[in-house]
Parts: sequence; structure tokens; C-alpha cells
Amino acid sequence: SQMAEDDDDDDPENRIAKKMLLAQIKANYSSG
Amino acid sequence: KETHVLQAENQKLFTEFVEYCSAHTEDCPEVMKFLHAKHAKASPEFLASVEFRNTLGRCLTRAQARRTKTFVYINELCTVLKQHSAKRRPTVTAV
Repeated sequence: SQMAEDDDDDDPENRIAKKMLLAQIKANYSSG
Repeated sequence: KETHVLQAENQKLFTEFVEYCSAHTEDCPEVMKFLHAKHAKASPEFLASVEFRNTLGRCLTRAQARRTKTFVYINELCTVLKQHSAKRRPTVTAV
């Protein structure tokens, strides 16, 4: 839910970890 | 024999971690797929190790205690699994 997402985004450490994971996933897709 | 026990314990803990985190990362299902991929690529020796059991146990306990940090512990586990990837390129030591 939107509320759950807001909760996650409230935590800076969690937000950074999420971005790092998504960046790695994107890099993996790019490299094939 | 002990290795098989550890392997089974670790598999159970990993499943528990995945089930817990999947419920809290519904907006990003690709993250759990990524974790599964890293787990699949990790060396069998590491997957049956005490080190992996300790890491899993710690991540699961902390993730359950601090729901707003779910991605932090998924990221930590992915990093550890990546460090023990079976497909890691060997470091060049000979000149």
C-alpha cells in the first residue's frame, strides 16, 4: 500500500539500501 | 552428515527470510528475485556453513524487529551471497 511505501521511505538507511539493490538489478539487466 | 544438517537449517532460515521480506517488499518484487538469484549462485560450501546460518539468523531477527529496514537486511544478505559466489572470477596471483 501507499502507506507501507511511505513507512519504508521514512527510513533513510532503508531508502539507500533499496536504491542500491535496484541499481544492481538494473546493472544486471543491462549486462545481459 | 553435519553439513547436510546445516544445509537444511540454512535452507529453512532462508525460506523464512524470503517469506517475511516478500510480504514487506510487495512494491519491488524484483528485489526478491535478485536475492534468489544470488542465493542460487552462491557456493554450496558457503550455503552449508555456520557463517551463512549466523548471517541469516541475524538478518531475519533484525528484519522482524525493524520492519522499516527490510531492504537494509536484504541488501546485506545479497552482499554476503555475492562475496561467496561460486562463479566468482579467480584473482590473478601469478605474474
